[in-house]
Amino acid sequence: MNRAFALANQKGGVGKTTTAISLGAFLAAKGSRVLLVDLDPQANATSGLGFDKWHTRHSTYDLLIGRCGAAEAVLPTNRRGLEILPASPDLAAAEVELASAEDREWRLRDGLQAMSDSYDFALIDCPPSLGLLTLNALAAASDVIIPVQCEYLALEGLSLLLDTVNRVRQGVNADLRVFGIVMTMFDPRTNLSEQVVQEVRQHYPKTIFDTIIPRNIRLSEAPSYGKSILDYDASSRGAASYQALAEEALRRSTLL
Amino acid sequence: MNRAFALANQKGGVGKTTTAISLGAFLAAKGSRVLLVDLDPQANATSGLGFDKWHTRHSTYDLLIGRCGAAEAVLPTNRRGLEILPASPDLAAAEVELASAEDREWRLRDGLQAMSDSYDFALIDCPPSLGLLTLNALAAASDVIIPVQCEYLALEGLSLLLDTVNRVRQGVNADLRVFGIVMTMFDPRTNLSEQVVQEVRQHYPKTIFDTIIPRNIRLSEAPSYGKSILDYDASSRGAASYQALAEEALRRSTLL
Ligand SMILES: Nc1ncnc2c1ncn2[C@@H]1O[C@H](COP(=O)(O)OP(=O)(O)OP(=O)(O)O)[C@@H](O)[C@H]1O
Ligand SMILES: Nc1ncnc2c1ncn2[C@@H]1O[C@H](COP(=O)(O)OP(=O)(O)OP(=O)(O)O)[C@@H](O)[C@H]1O
Ligand SMILES: [Mg+2]
Ligand SMILES: [Mg+2]
Repeated sequence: MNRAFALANQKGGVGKTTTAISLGAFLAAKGSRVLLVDLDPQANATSGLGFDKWHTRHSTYDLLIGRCGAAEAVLPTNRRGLEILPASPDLAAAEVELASAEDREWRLRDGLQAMSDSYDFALIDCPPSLGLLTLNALAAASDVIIPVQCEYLALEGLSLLLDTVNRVRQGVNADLRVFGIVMTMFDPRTNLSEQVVQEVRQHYPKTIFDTIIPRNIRLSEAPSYGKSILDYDASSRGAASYQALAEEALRRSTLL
Repeated sequence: MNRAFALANQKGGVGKTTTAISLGAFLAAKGSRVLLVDLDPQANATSGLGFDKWHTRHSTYDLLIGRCGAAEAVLPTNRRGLEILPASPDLAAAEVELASAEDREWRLRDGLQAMSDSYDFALIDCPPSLGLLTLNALAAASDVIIPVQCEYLALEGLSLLLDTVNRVRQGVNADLRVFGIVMTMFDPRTNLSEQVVQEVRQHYPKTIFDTIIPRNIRLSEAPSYGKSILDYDASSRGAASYQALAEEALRRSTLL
């Protein structure tokens, strides 16, 4: 595995799932072997690619509690090069069930270990919280990608998240890096979007991606067809922006 | 207390905080005494009304761990009739700290008991998860208001949330009712919004509010000024829709 990216932000609705699916599709289209790991009990990445979260053979829940290996849970998608480790709703029980396990933060890392030669990239979609599921993702990942909505309320939580990443680096994963902050749902009709981008660019100039994702209706329509934006509407502004992000991510991953 | 509403939905970014602040402001403007309870470690309701979440005297965290009573934590806002029980970032630690306490789900209910004669309504803003903090809100509340974004991914989690409400009703709070589902961020430029509204109206015809909240930039700008939409831009479509929602909620609360 070249890199394993955790898509994390405890603020809800900022584009974690949309970025995980879209980036995964474009990295696969450029020839990389990509594994999408759905670690959110809402299972939006799973259903967003057309899978039925209530009837998966195995899921990330089974992997975390040790009922199966990763290879048994992985499913191919319609996009060559992109596979998914689906979530199921019982993942919500994992936080409570693992709470007293010695190795509770390492379950995902250990589970993915066997797959590391099969993929170039992993993208781990996290729930909107900093609980045990997100900690598992941060312990398993090499890098964190932080989607930040171009809204005032989304700015608030950024420093808390970066503190958490630092704590994880000092604790369970010394190699964890912040790979980039991607600004999402940019709306040119309001000054607020531009102000939020300027604010983040000022505080985190080296971390923020140059690529900014615009608010684009086609991105919110794609999951209802069970497709990534690349397969739903490759000509949309949403698709163009995620293609640019994939190219920027590939450049960064060879530089860092 | 006439009613205590929990604003709950584990899907992130659907408008829980915006609805709690906006509804609170309009209910206060119509003469009700309203307490806004911020139960989210992100403390967006606290900062959205202009308070500094890092320097609150007391917070909902102190209330939950028994360090103070509710009366000591409550702060007045600029809007007469609206007061707030602020959150602070250390609220994130409450889930772990209370995990082994006997009465862990009742902490908020017990803490608010003393205030029940001082207010007509309470609005409890929940984090985007179904963990201990949201359970505390559901145990303390008489009713649940569920904001649902007019987006495909937001539909997915609705049945899971309603299952959770049923379980809470059978467990810690037999009186808990679903007061209403409010559709948020309706965007007339896309068929998707209308499809989602139809879908919810078909499955939950008696629960869905008639009032639909449109996507309106002024709503996303208001928190950066520390004001509710009523005080930021009373003439906006966002303000008009939340005024209508407050009126509909008052009608329902006398009927149910
Ligand atoms: N750039 C965009 N333009 C328009 N809509 C978008 C965009 N990105 C995401 N969306 C839509 O906004 C909503 C929130 O996005 P998404 O679900 O990806 O966020 P999330 O951070 O994964 O949410 P959660 O915190 O619940 O996991 C979804 O309905 C999605 O389809
Ligand atoms: N009707 C609306 N029109 C436009 N923007 C809105 C609307 N309602 C909310 N917003 C904005 O969308 C974002 C998400 O809303 P909000 O923070 O209220 O959701 P939430 O459900 O409380 O999120 P979380 O799950 O993180 O607690 C915020 O930036 C808010 O300002
Ligand atoms: Mg998501
Ligand atoms: Mg909120």
